Amino acid sequence: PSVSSPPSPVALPPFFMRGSIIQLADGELKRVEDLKTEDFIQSAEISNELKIDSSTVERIDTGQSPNAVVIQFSVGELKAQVCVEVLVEYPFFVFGQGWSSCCPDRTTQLFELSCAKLCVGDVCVSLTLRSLK
Amino acid sequence: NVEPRSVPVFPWHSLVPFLAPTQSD
Repeated sequence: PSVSSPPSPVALPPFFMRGSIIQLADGELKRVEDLKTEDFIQSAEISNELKIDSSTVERIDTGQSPNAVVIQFSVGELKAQVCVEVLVEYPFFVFGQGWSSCCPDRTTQLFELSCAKLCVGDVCVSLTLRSLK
Repeated sequence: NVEPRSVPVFPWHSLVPFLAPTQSD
């Protein structure tokens, strides 16, 4: 008997698929699975509009949609509280660790992207707008 | 005619969640 997946509430972005080509801010091309923390930091340093921020996972709750979770982050030095609802397989990049998701098995199954388990206390790479003056 | 497909290239920032700016007034 075949088991079909429930419809996803959010379209899965294609760029997390293993082998996807990612262009860094300096023009260098890398595969998504080869990205390192330094790649994000250096790209953000070059960017005029974006700056990198640390977002610490504070809570992970069940979402309203099937296969969804609500992740509460504490963002930046001001520790602003931000919640995002994503599918369990949605990967985040954890500083010094790499790709992590709430359901790494599903991420690996769907994207062929090796993943660790995203846990409370993990510090994820995120972006904010630089102040425009 | 079948044109060769170009490999899509994604910008680095598309991989990173964009969270609300935390600047104060």
